[in-house]
Amino acid sequence: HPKQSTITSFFTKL
Amino acid sequence: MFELRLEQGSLLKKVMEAIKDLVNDANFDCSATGFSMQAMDSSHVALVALLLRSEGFEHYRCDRNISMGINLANMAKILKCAGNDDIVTVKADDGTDSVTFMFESPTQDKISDFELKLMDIDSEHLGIPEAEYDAIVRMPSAEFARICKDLSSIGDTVVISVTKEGVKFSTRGDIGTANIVCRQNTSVDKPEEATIIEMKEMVSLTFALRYMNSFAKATPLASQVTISLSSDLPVVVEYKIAEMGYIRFYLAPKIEE
Repeated sequence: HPKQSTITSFFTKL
Repeated sequence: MFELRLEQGSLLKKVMEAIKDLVNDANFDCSATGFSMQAMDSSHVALVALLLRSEGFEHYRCDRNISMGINLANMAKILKCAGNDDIVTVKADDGTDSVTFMFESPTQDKISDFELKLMDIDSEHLGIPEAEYDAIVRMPSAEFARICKDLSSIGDTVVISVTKEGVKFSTRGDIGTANIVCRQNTSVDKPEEATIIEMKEMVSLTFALRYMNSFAKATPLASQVTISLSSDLPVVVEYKIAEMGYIRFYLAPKIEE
């Protein structure tokens, strides 16, 4: 099963 | 102080209906540029970015940048009290811990005001990089909503694939599988009925349908939706808000381990 990634693994915190 | 006036108050109602189930609390940022908000859902899988440009309002005044922490369910409750044809004014004084919503009926015979308490919200602002997307699909928003709803009766995830043939939405579940292909179609009478596919690279990504169905609550805001896909990025599902700005939903893909 594919695993759900998160937004924070793509976009960095400012 | 901060004050905005929107004759088409129904627009704010629609915006709230589109995001209130996805995000609990958010900071609304008011600046000379406009009224904006960025927030993630509680599991950090989806992000919503809203912009309503100052030029789009009948009146917009922002003496200095302010950030208003708001519980979206409560703001939606208040906006539900506005009539669809009401003119909406949103007002906050510097240094106060509340924001006032005023609703005026078009004939000015009913004027209501609601004060909503602001809250301190620790929100992380994310930098969203400008990206070149592998494929961009523009299609009728109602069609996209229908596809997500139909597929979620079969499975939990959708594979969105863009090829030369078109855009394919696929799912599988206990009862079987489903595939819906939409081809480019520009030969329609009305531009809002067109499906336009710009593809640089073939792309195929897997997403949770639950979120797509949540995004589709923005359908009343725009007749078209834009879906931007790249193999190593969250998908962007964008609804333009007439002349004013946009609501963009970013959804992190499901990735094969």
